[in-house]
Amino acid sequence: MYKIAISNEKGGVAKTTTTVSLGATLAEAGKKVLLIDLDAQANLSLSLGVEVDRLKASISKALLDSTSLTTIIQPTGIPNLVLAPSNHEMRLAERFLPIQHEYELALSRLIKLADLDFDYILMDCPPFLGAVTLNALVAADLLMIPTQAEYFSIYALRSLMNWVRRIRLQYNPGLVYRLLLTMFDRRNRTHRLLSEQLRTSFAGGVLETYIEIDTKLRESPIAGVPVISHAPNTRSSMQYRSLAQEIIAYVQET
Amino acid sequence: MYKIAISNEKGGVAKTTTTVSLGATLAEAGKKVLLIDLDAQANLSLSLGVEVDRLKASISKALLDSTSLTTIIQPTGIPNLVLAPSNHEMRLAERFLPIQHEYELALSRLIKLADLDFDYILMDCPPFLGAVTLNALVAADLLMIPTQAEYFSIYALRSLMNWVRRIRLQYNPGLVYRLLLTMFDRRNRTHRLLSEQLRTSFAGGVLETYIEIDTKLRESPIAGVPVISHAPNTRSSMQYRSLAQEIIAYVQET
Ligand SMILES: Nc1ncnc2c1ncn2[C@@H]1O[C@H](COP(=O)(O)OP(=O)(O)OP(=O)(O)O)[C@@H](O)[C@H]1O
Ligand SMILES: Nc1ncnc2c1ncn2[C@@H]1O[C@H](COP(=O)(O)OP(=O)(O)OP(=O)(O)O)[C@@H](O)[C@H]1O
Ligand SMILES: [Mg+2]
Ligand SMILES: [Mg+2]
Repeated sequence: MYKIAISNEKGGVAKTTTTVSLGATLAEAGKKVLLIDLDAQANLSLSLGVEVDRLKASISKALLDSTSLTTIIQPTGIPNLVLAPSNHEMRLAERFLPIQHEYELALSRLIKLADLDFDYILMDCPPFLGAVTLNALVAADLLMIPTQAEYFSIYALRSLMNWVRRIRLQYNPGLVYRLLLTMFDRRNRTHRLLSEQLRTSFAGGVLETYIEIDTKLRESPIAGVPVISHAPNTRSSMQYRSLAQEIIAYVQET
Repeated sequence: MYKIAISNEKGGVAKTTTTVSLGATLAEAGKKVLLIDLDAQANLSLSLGVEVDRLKASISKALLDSTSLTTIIQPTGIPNLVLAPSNHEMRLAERFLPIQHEYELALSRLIKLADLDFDYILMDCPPFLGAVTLNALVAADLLMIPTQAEYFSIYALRSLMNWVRRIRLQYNPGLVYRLLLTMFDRRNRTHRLLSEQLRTSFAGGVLETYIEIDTKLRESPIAGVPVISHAPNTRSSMQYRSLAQEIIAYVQET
């Protein structure tokens, strides 16, 4: 069971879009996938058509009251793909998790206790380096960092790298990270320039696959389905499929 | 002294870009402007070329230790425009502010005690509805909500509207809000459709001025200057100038 946290403090870099799209393409490739929505915005849950206001139990209940993960996991209508949804109560988790003993391990404990049988678990994080994101990075095998080739997004990597160093020392020595270039516009000079700089300074730390601007990714959340269901042959569907293949190959090697 | 909080829980909708651009265009129009960076990412401070790691004191010190705002305000090199910068210590504010008595009033008290003499104060908020954003909304006369014409950004308005109602009841009955359409691409069908829907459902709550996609806005933070200094005649410079005029006219009427 390989656990991927999808995180970047910078807002709007396609964390949620990557979680739902990669989840769907891994499922299409026959892998059993659990998506965990850790953001109070609940955008991942919305992307899959979940009526967030009607949820009886969400991930925040599991984290704060230690109810089993299995009681909140629900189907998505897509074969091999299930979801642990979020709602506004996740705002409470940011404030009340730190009161618990060893709060950093809450999510890891939840996953272990549930004795789950998935090939992949993907965790969508909020745009904030707090208690919730800490839990995801402590639980993860891989930190995937969606990054736009723009100044603020690249600057955000500094604090995230400091966090990775600290988490490796204190909780999760095996944590690996990989950057994913998202919302890339090949006609834009700044994008081309900064993405070259990223590949040079991070060497093997940047995934081969990159995701270009594709308006079908803006449309699919409105339809409540992943982009490969909404527009199976659009460019971003192909790119997220090759991302899934790159991840599957990476996991098999390690 | 008119105080504007620029906030939206949704990440990447141009909160920071709007704060620095509107601040600069108000200053260009002869108004004395203070910008307050309330985000641990410190993107507003970066946009003005501040070396964030070398700061002796930032806004978090003022909020947590009640040191005077005047000791942290610094020049920006642009006439009529000064800044209260942020740094990574703002992550602590999210966790430790709620311990203080009446923590929601920390920023309002800071502004009152400093006995400042500005025409406008603009506050750039993090993409998270927590203690820091609460402080900004309690202190503000106007909440400006940068909004992309995209599904998640529009969905985020629901929780922000709930917050506005609660804040009006408990702390700040005069709080008014206005949506600002940002990163608008007139060639994109989803953008055109959703922006029409926004204008209909929010009636007078949407500012006339809207900001279109303009790559000069991605370049100016790299140069450490506002877009009107980097590219004075580009489309977004004109649009942010007309936003400044719209705000000045609104403030004079009220
Ligand atoms: N490759 C792409 N092409 C076009 N639009 C995209 C692409 N990827 C994401 N988007 C759109 O950009 C916006 C931001 O993406 P998304 O919400 O997934 O980012 P996020 O990092 O999860 O944001 P937050 O920080 O708020 O959690 C969304 O409206 C999404 O539909
Ligand atoms: N009108 C525009 N045209 C093109 N790019 C833009 C425009 N407005 C903002 N941007 C770019 O989009 C990205 C997001 O903008 P910005 O960082 O200001 O959003 P934000 O809401 O402050 O994000 P966060 O939620 O992380 O604080 C930045 O890289 C910025 O340069
Ligand atoms: Mg998201
Ligand atoms: Mg910002």
